[in-house]
Amino acid sequence: MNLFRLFGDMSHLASILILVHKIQTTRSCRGISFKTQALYVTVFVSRYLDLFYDWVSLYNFFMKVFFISSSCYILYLMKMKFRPTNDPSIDTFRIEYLLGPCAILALIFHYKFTVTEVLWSFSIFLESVAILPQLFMLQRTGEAETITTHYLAALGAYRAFYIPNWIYRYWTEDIVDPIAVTSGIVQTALYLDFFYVYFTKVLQGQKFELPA
Amino acid sequence: PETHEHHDEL
Repeated sequence: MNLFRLFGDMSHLASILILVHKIQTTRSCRGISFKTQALYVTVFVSRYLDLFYDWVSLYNFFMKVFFISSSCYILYLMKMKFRPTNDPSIDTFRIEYLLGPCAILALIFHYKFTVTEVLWSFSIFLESVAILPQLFMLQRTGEAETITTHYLAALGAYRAFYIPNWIYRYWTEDIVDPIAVTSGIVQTALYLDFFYVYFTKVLQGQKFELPA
Repeated sequence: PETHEHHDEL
């Protein structure tokens, strides 16, 4: 564990807490893509199967349990508790275009050809693009509540922190994880547009609005 | 460098 990774994980944790807080306080999941949230559940469940057979650390264990349970809880909030506030008609990204290619990539690129390792690769590839339905929805509506943008910024920061973590681990431990690194760079790049608007508008006190 | 098969990252 190094500071970059710790900051990354804490941003990830914060992003989820911000999202739950937004839904609870506004009593609405307006502006949140259900598809993206469902993809995150898929990501966590397919990646953290090692909870059952591999022990890393207490920290690792609790974080995994938290990510699986909180992402399922968010789906519950969106589909049950605040269902009327969820508008599927603007959440139109075709996720089969993400799931299919990620499955194929996982079959080609993995560290071992076992069910859990292929699922691990699949989860890494899927995570890198899971935010697309959300960004697509943002693009379509052209605006977002400020709290939603904080959620996205924390999620993007999590990915950004992992990059210096990998550089650090390369120098200090002489290990590199090519699958995680390449998809991590792709994932971070997807946030660049969003970050530009976030820094130039939201952090200056303006509303998040995309130029028409 | 070595690639790690042991997934210790989240």
